[in-house]
Amino acid sequence: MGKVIAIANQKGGVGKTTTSINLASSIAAAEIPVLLIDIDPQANATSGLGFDKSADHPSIYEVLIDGVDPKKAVLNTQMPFLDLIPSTINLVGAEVEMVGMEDHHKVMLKALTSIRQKYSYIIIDAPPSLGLLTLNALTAADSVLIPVQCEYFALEGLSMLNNTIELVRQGLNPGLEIEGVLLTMFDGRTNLSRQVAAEVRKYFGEKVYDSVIFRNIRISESPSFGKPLILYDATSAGTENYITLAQEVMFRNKDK
Amino acid sequence: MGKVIAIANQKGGVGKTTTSINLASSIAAAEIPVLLIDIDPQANATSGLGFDKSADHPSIYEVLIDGVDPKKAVLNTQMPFLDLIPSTINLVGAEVEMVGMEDHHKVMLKALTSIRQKYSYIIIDAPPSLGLLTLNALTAADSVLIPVQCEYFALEGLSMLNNTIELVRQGLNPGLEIEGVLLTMFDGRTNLSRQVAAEVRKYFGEKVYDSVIFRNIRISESPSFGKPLILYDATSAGTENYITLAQEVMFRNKDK
Ligand SMILES: Nc1ncnc2c1ncn2[C@@H]1O[C@H](COP(=O)(O)OP(=O)(O)OP(=O)(O)O)[C@@H](O)[C@H]1O
Ligand SMILES: Nc1ncnc2c1ncn2[C@@H]1O[C@H](COP(=O)(O)OP(=O)(O)OP(=O)(O)O)[C@@H](O)[C@H]1O
Ligand SMILES: [Mg+2]
Ligand SMILES: [Mg+2]
Repeated sequence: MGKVIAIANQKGGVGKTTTSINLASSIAAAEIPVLLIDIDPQANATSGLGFDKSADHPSIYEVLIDGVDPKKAVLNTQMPFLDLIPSTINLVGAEVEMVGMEDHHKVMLKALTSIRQKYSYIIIDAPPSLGLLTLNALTAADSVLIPVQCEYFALEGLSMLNNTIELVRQGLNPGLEIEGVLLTMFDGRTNLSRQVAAEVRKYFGEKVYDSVIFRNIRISESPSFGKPLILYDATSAGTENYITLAQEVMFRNKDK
Repeated sequence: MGKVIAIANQKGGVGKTTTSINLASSIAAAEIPVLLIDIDPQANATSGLGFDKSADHPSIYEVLIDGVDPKKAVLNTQMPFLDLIPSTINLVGAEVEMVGMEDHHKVMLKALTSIRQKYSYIIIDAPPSLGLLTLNALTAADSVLIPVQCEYFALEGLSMLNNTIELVRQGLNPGLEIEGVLLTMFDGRTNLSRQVAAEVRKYFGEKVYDSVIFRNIRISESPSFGKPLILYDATSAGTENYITLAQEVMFRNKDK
């Protein structure tokens, strides 16, 4: 039974896409089948895995708006156990189109029913907003993984995100849990990183992963080669950070 | 006659708020009156200048949705020539509320008419999306300043942003120009920064500022003290970067 994890945070540039790609690929490296779904109109997860976002292939847009079977939108990636449902630029207009649909918060939830069984994990990369696309991801998800950049503005935005998760839990998706909180772009040389990390651990306690993703130039280089980090530079400290995270995520889910 | 400049880029975390705060404060330091308007529901520009985003004071939300006179929403900041119209969390719902309004793309344009004369520059900090709030900023603006983080995903998003600017120019705001393109978080030690900078200059040519904002920890520390960089650390290289930018922006506008 596939576990659906939304990777969400309305603060921009905190490492949602980077975590989506590298967590999904690190789990797939353990030969566990993973589906990555890109619901950001920017389509960064799509291009970060080497796909062209304007391709003719059906995308998450056709799945959500035209009711296309999600299996038809699945792409096989360079990694055997990692599949992708890509995004396209058409998604920019999707939120306005979805508002008029029946149960417009549950469009993604319904779309995933036929595909959930095929994967052990389904990871959804969300855009930097709390609009209808992100709400659909939170409604379809079993849990949400929150990347938090170790900087001040990212810390500030957590209460807003927590409120939204609480609202979704009270209405649309009572089972929604916080999968975990991930510290990203941590720079051990700065007080700011350590202060933010301490605040986040105070606020979220055990939910914060022991695994921390350090700032690392190889991480930001890999998308320009269309490859997850594990394929771009298997020896990088960044690869190790994400493998450790994948192990921790899988460990937390081993009895479920 | 106040020049209205929108600071926009749908890519998250590229330095929109940091540029809004520090460009506005650098111009104000030259004793030129500047108004900063925060239209991001995250309200980072508001807290970055030391204001509480949940305060009882009228915000841009009341100006856009309730038609409150923008002069009533103006706050004086620690700098004599810098005023702020703050954001609040209520703005999260504003896009849905505005869709039903008449001329919903021109709400901001109409709201600014009574206040434009009071300032030499009006700077609008936009959220990381191309939704109705950003479209309102682009419709009300004379020009748009585009911060581009020197990383791959930020580079990728430029064509999408350029298309949107072109659409706004064809319909809602024929006079909209690109004020300039600013390279942010440049790290001279990495090839990636240099490659992205070269691509951006190829794509935008003269529009790219000579001034570059280097990655600098003091820049990311200053918002946690609620101060623009020029007040937090006047000797920082980051302060110098933004002063140089302010001079270049003012030089480009001296005959207008
Ligand atoms: N640990 C890291 N070290 C260095 N750079 C990183 C790291 N994590 C992410 N980056 C880079 O930081 C930028 C922002 O990351 P990313 O795009 O994944 O964030 P995001 O939250 O998905 O952004 P958006 O809000 O636009 O969706 C990217 O250029 C990425 O390559
Ligand atoms: N030149 C710089 N050097 C170091 N850190 C920077 C620099 N510019 C911005 N930052 C930091 O990077 C993060 C992202 O910047 P900022 O929040 O200004 O981007 P944004 O585009 O406004 O983000 P959003 O898309 O969420 O609105 C912030 O934590 C900020 O402090
Ligand atoms: Mg992303
Ligand atoms: Mg911002």
